[in-house]
Amino acid sequence: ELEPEGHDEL
Amino acid sequence: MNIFRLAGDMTHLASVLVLLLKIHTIKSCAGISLKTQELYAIVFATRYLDIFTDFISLYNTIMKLIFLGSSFSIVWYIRQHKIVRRSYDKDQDTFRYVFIVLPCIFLALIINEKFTFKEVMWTFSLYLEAVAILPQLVLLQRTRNIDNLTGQYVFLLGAYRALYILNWIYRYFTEPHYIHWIPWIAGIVQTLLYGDFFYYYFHSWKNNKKLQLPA
Repeated sequence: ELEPEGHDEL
Repeated sequence: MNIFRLAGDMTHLASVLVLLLKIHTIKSCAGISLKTQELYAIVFATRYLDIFTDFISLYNTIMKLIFLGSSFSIVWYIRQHKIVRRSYDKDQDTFRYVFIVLPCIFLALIINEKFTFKEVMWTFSLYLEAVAILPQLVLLQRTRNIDNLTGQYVFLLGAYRALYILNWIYRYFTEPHYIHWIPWIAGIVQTLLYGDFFYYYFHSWKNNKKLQLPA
């Protein structure tokens, strides 16, 4: 499983 | 989303809103470093460049908008509000921006996950957030003024830091491929600096208490 693109944290 | 991350976001949000509300209510920003607040506004502006390009969730977008709005509102109050700006002590808030901003730009250009504009700006925002508290620390050491740096503000900011580190530990063990050295190291540095901030806060608070004792 690959990580989704972009940063999901604030 | 885990409980540490949600609680971390909420305490971070609360710290900014508490400060904004306090400035709005008492019409004073005495003891607050405009430079630190401006650096935080730059942190959010450079980190959230993806706000209109990468949709992550409604929660994510709304939180970004609130952080941007509230941090720029704080800066506006200190710089522009006709009553609040009078309480800002410019002569004491002397930390030079270049000493903070330039090393962060330099570091973001050489140490990043991907050399693209958005990615470098995102990395810059992480480095900048780590050290943005420094002007506030200097101001606090200089003036020993803790009137407006309430216990709530300090507590919430510290809780945000601690909860984000717990969130990273949790995600590391529960999500595959969750390794992000840059935000982790920047975050740990930020938390250590915060510890220093807390130390001075506690020290000033203790001294003020002593001064208030009846003779």
